[in-house]
Amino acid sequence: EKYSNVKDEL
Amino acid sequence: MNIFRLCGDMSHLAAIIILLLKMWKTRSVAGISGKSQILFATVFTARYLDLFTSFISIYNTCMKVFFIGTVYFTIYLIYMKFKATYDSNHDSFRVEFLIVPVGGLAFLVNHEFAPLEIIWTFSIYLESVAILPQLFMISKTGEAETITSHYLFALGSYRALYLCNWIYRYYAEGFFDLIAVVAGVVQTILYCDFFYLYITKVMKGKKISLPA
Repeated sequence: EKYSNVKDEL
Repeated sequence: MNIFRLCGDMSHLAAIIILLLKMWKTRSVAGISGKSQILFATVFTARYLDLFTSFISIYNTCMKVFFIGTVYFTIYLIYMKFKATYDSNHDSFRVEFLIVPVGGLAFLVNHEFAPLEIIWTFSIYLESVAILPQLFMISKTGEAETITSHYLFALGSYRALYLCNWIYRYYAEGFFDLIAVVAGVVQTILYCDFFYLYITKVMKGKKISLPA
């Protein structure tokens, strides 16, 4: 599944 | 954003506010581990390096600024303003036993061998064990103030809610981050025996007192 390296979580 | 993550962030926010209220109202940091707060400050500093470079949302930026600001203010209260009430004898966990292995693991197990990614991974691994000095201190003193128990319950719930958030995101968005999930599971497991004590004691109005 997609690991997104955009850190949109705190 | 989903309800689990929002509840998790609110729980995290509540934990920090409860801690600050405890310190400010009682003008004492008794029973609070300064070492855990230093580890949390390291976690937030390492994780929010992109605070000024990447903009996600107003909410994201405000929460990051609030978390970083309050954790350093907490450290100021513990080591300066209310230093006289800081119980350094019981806050004796060797944090180097956490930082070194976590630092090494971040180099070995990460999504991409790039500086920002390794620092982010370090912050994720460190957060999962950052509460250990606090739990260790409670086991040494054998008890925890009720307000401190509420702080720990809120703090433990935040990452448990994040686990729900990751389950939701996996099925709703196909998002999956193994490193964050595994560290989150470890972090939540560390709170389990505390959760048990909290639910069986604090919820019934008793104080938490461990068999010292």
